[in-house]
Amino acid sequence: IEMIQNGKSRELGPMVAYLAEKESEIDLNLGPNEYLKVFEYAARNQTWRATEKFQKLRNSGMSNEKAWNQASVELTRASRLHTRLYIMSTFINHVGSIVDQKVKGVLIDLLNVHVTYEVMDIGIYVQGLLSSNQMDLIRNQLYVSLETIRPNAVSLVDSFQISDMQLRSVLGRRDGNVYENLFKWAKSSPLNKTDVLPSVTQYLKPMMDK
Amino acid sequence: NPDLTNERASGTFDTNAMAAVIYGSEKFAQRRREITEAISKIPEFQDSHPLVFMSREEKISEACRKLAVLSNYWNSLIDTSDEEEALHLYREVLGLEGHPLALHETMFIPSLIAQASDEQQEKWLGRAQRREIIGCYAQTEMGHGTNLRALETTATFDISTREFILNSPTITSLKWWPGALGKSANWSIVIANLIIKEHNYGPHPFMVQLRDEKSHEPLPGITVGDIGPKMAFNGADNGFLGFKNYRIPRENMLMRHSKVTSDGSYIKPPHAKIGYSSMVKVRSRMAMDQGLFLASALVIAVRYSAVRRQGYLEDKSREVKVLDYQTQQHRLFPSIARAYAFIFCGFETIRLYDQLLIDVQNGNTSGMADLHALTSGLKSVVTYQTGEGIEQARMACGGHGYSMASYISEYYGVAIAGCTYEGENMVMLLQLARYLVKS
Repeated sequence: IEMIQNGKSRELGPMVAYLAEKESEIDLNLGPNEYLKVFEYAARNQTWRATEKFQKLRNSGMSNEKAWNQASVELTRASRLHTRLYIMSTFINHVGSIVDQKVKGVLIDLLNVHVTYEVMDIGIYVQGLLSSNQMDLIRNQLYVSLETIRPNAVSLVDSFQISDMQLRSVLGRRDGNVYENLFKWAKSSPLNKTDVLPSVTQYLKPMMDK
Repeated sequence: NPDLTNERASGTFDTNAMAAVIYGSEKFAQRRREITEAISKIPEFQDSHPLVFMSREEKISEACRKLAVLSNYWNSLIDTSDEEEALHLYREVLGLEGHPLALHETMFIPSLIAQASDEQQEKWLGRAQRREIIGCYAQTEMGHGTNLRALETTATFDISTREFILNSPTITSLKWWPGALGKSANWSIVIANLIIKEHNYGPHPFMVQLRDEKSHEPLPGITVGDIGPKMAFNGADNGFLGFKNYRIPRENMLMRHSKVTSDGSYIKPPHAKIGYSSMVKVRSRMAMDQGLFLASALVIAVRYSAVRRQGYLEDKSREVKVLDYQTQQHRLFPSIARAYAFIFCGFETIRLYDQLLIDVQNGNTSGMADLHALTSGLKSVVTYQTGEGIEQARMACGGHGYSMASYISEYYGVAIAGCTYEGENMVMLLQLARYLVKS
């Protein structure tokens, strides 16, 4: 922000260049890149807000360290939004580069879940940019995306190809035979080596016999 | 289970093709499957008993047993020069609760690659890669965590003997937390303040032998041990380490970037943050690893949600799969999306890191600030959201999610450790904020 304020926007690193950009119209019907613009708006506004708070405190005579501490919650919010913007941006770019059309199709569905959920999640930061109608549209789009993903849910997690050996989970077994194995697992508990624990004989039994 | 079979039949894509996207190439996805298949045929690699029923000592012993077996098969199972194949092998055989070589592979060797000079790599890297020595990376101190500027451990250069003298002047200066430091490692990269002629040049990395290579006994001047049980990762012997006038040769300071000559002259690195490159590397990897922790919890929760039936929707003849409830989908699907996003983002960030290494070697450090700042934020956001996602996965499994049979709590414990290691999240966010403000 300080570079922008000093007229050095052209020297910004590529990951922070959006901080100097102007707001543009959002048309959510145009796809994930429009959601990215919403995130850019949120990250940019929050970064400016946090910086201005810090600068105002400093200009009021507060020390640099104290002003930084007083603005730190706002500053960490800016950092989170900047990072989430990067994650969303790489997700969109990666999906765009996939060749296999069936895989790409389901990842676009998943991307739609992501962008709608993420924008809903930062609703407070986009007040002023999006109308309540647009927020409703996003909310409804999220529910539609959940339904679209549903038939592929198991295949999407199977695709991680994490073996049963690695997963070490009775509940997550690939064959789905959960209940019989849950019982088998419980029986292998060291507590089940004997029917009567020494602690019962040593402490509980004498207590009960009193 | 017929429910899971039906779910698989309803999928619209080939999971092998998707695995190729997730793991970056068809070749590596295929190699993963081959390695998994080969491992499944070696009975000694199976857990001798479910890990969750074992004590810490039993877990460490079990990991050592498997590492010994692994050394017999290492060359036949994987391409040993391929880091990803090695990590997959470790994950399969040793799991995620930690083991004596955990930091050796993820911190020690990468740091030697990034920070040791060519001569130093000649001396130590091959030995490390052949596992003739076990190393770790000791930076964090008991009273200072990851606050590099507050580290107290000193490495004072003695011009007369051309040695560094290592000291831990206080209890708070004890190295504290590094995995495998307590009982397993016999060498470590140690971060200490470099002092020459009473001038403090700040933290620098040193290659330090901790234990005798034959007896494994700690060397004189070294205090080392295990820090005790943790929320998870209890198969690892996280350790403490202190020094009392412990001398190492001048050549044991890692000198790819900064240097100390035999007459005690200090040569600065080309970029102030060059020493952070191993941190950038680890944090880049973290996004992908955390994505896989989240993915693992989701594999459990989604499969179980397709098996578990409870309550009725329209059809009253049979209970409904809990995965058909919108609330369950809302709980799990955005996290699936995040797991994919984290993995893709991890790939991109590792690519940027690899590019950065090439640039730095050519004297161009311009990308360092952008990436260093970003990876600070990335590890914070990803570890936090992974923790959130795993907790949702646990609750999506109802009461059984709370049982160690689900193993979700182990994934949770291991994943959220990332909120504090490699930089506590709030500190990392403020580090990124400083960069944003300056921009």
